[in-house]
Amino acid sequence: TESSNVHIVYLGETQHDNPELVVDLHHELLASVVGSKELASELMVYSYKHGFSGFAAKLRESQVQQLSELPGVVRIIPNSLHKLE
Amino acid sequence: TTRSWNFLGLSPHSPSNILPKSKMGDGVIIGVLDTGIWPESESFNEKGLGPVPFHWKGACESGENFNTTIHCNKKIIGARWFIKGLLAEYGEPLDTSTDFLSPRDANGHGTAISSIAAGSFVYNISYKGLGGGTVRGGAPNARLAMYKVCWNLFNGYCSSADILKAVDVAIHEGVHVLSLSLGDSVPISTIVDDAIAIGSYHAVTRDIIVVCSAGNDGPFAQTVTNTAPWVITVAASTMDRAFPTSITLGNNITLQGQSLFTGPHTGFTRLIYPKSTKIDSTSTSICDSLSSLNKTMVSGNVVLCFTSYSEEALREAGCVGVIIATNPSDLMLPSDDDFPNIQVDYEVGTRILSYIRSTSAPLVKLSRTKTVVGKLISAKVAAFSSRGPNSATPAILKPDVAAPGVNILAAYSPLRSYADGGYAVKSGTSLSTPHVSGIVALLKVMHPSWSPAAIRSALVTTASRNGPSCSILPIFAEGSPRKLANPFDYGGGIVNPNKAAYPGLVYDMGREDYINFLCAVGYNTSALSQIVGQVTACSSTKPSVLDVNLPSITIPNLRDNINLTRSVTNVGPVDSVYKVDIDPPLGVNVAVRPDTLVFNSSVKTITFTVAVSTTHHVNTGYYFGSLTWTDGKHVVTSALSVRTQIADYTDG
Repeated sequence: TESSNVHIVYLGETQHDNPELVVDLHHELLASVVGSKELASELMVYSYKHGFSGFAAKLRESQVQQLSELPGVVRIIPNSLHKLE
Repeated sequence: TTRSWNFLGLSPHSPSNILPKSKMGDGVIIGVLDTGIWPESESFNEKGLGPVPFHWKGACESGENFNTTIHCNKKIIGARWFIKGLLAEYGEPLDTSTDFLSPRDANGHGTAISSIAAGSFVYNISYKGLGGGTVRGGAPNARLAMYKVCWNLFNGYCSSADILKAVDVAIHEGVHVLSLSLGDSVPISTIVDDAIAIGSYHAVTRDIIVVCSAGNDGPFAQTVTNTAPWVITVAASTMDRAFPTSITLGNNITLQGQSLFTGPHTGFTRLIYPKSTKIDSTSTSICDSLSSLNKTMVSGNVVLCFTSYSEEALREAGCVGVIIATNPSDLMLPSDDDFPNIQVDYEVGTRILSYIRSTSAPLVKLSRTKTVVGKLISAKVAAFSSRGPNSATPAILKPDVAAPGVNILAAYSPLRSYADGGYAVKSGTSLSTPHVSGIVALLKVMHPSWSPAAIRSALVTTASRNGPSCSILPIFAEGSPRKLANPFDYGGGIVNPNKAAYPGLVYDMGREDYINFLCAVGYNTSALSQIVGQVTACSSTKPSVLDVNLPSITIPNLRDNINLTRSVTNVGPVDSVYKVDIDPPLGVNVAVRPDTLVFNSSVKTITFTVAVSTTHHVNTGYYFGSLTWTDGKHVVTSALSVRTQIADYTDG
């Protein structure tokens, strides 16, 4: 019954020069919390893999809590709306 | 932009400005995160542009009504769109009928921003005859990469997940400048929870300059957004142009309002100050709702309204025009040709009301708006421009600089009814931001090795705090009441590109300075190492935010004596001697050691100490001063903002 929202999981500087390895790392990290790579792929919105490392995914609060305790996770921030000025 | 670049000293007719030396931004790529782009606009023609910069890794993406081979050229060299974050959060199917699922801009905002930063020259453009001239960008030879992250859904919003993806891609593709005319709502996120701050940190550490809008929540204090110390935050000012509109009363007295009324004059028409037909405690003005208005009374007449009005209600009630007496807002909406809306201040409004009450048949004639430009009109900080102090990190002065952002004529989506031939007049810090982005592109050509912090320092320390050149009168900030502007209104002042190109000294910053800042705001060693990408520890003594090498000094809570440090790097003549000139804030002692800086071929950077103490015995508000280094030719000014806090409570 827990609703899920998009969250940005920020992992800091990229650890690999190969973006595909960075993406794999993101899926593995998310899978470790949601249970499977398939589900991780389903929940993944974006992988941030060039300028920095992180991903946006649809997460429940309990999953946010679990992820935030994993090593390498700098910060998890909820997706928010920005306005035109 | 038909006036703004002339106002900023970048007229193409003047050989002495930096346009020729900067090759008008040739070779620089400006990434714009916005609502997309209208590629057919003449502002994006590729006439005279050489090949796409060789290092560019970006591309255009086709989509709805956007064909890469047709719509991208040597001006628009990148165009992508990001909507997955918005869709994932707000569910599918989202009503996308109001926008194009492509880089094409239905809203118009992104087209305007792009044309202001890097639009090509387009001659003889006006808004229905107003503000006529040449529309162009600050860096007309720079290239544009549009990253569409804002959508014409909910009237123009952008999700942080999409923004962050665009920043990630833009870093990879090789932009030099990122321009974000987007903001947060107040209360703003702290830097650690701010997606724009996070993404821009990684951009800036790769020498990409990030320029952001300060926000439109002014004139109230503590409303400034995009407050990270590594971005350039831009406030909005007016320029030396006005749009006066004559209001001629039946007694032949003519008063002046402001409008964008382009229709023929109304002829003498009955003038009414409407009375409400019922008590409505939810309405701020009689003119707000149709139910408040006496249709019989107002139909066919011009009405005088105070505070606010609803054009829809007035039109439905049969009014033929409105004079709105209000606090200054600097926001003028274009009038339809058949429905003039003229803004006046309360003083003029009261005079008109007095006239109405003095005669049995008051009449008024509303004339077509005129365009007036020149030195008689002084620039001021716009009322809507968000103000400091910075509510997230008060010791970091924000905004950094101001630039024109009021009544800017720029390219727009022709889908908007108020666009005249694809050009419209708009106001906001959105419009001031790309002015700075364009200038940054020019500086990047002239000084390719300067860091983002050095470029920011050059802009801030050389900005104008006085009126037009030759004037020693300080700039005002619009608000209630209008007041002398201070650093919380405009940072260093109104940007001065010709001086910024030759600042003499710069307050430079690099990765180490940003690490010290992150330590100061509380990141621990583990998080810091992740952010930086290598094992990094904060020093045992926690760094002070006051020591961040900004081109300004802001002390939000001075009680005891404080010593802070700054370093300046000589970017002028190798052998230079600078002396300090201090204008201390009221009741604050400021001493600088050393007070003379001697640069030569082996001494390029010098650190100095600023000792600050207060003579106040009570909590005060902010007092302002300045610290200036000068070698007789260059004048390098930093704003000083100091608040004494003796008692341990905050009183705003």
